[in-house]
Amino acid sequence: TERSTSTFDFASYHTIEEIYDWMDVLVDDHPNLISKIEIGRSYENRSLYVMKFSTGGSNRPAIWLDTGIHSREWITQATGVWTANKIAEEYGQDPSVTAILDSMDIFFEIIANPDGFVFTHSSNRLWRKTRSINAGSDCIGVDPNRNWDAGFGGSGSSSDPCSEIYRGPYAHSEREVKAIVDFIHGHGNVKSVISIHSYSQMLLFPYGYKRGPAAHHQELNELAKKAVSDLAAMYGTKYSYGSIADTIYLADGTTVDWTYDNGVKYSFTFELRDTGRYGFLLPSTEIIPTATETWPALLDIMVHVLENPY
Amino acid sequence: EQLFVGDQVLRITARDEEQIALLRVLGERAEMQVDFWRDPTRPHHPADLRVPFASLQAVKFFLESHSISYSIMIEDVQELLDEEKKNMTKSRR
Repeated sequence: TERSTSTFDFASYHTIEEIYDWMDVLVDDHPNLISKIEIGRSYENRSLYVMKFSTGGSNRPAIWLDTGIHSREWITQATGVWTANKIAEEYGQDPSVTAILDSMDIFFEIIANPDGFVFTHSSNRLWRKTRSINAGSDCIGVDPNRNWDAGFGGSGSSSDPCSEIYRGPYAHSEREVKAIVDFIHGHGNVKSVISIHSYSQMLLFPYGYKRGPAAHHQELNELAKKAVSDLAAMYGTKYSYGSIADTIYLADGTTVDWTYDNGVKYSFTFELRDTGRYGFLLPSTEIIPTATETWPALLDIMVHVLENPY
Repeated sequence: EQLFVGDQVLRITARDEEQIALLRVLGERAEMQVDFWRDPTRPHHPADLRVPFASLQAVKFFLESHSISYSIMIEDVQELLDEEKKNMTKSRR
């Protein structure tokens, strides 16, 4: 039967093969808007695919989105699939999405940690890290959200390869991280990075590796406040917001601290819902409500980026 | 495939910094094999801890002996995983 995005079940969790197949169908369905690029290979040599949404131009200002960098956070990859489809559907329909894509590109890495994601399906559903081998240790993997060269090696990460927040042998040691680093450096015009995690219902921005406010703290805080308010308006899901260090704890080597320190002003991390009962094992019945409520918050950030060029 | 039969996730609420420190110590005891799904960050904020079935008694004793309040968020992790897998199969069909 002809594959089509209309037969894809967004209200269910999927394997990497199903998601990668769906990506190809989405590209086929929107050949003038979406292309699939490979930004590198994972430790186990899987492709790191990024969906590029572009209506033309050359090296336009861009927004980067990623989900699934912590592989067990399945609600994020599922939300990523729904959101990518939403962007495709709304271009030409929704004035904000149309305005954004008429001036900017969007790059969306839905499975940022493919090795870990495959491992959660095959061997350990609660696997979080990459699957790289650590010399001198029986323990596998590095926390890809502690491996970035931003405050790398501080107290907000661990030097123990068996720890869930093991920082890795050196900054950007993980191919999954280095691929994004190289992409953002190579592109040179990324204006916003939104890294989507779960869970605990928070919208966070730099810094995590230090307590002092970021240079743009006021603006990021105001934007986060608006975004979480519009998110809550959907189903009443309450988010807290603020800098990582103030809202949760000191965390070193995180994605958004590195992107912010490398000139990406609008750097945010989402911690999606948990409803207080399921943690990482959010039932698939909550995929669409979660993605639906997150959409207005994402749109707030992307519109703000469009309207505040720098 | 790793199974989590009988594992529970406890939602723990520390009342002060001392209890936060105790929870961190608990998290670092390798023999317990516990996994903080949500880290202990500050008093009166929930921390979620997955506890393997084999460590349940010891962990609950530790919490109760330090008067650290907790509730059971997930009674049996494997049951939820089985449900999740069943739903994926159903959807695929």
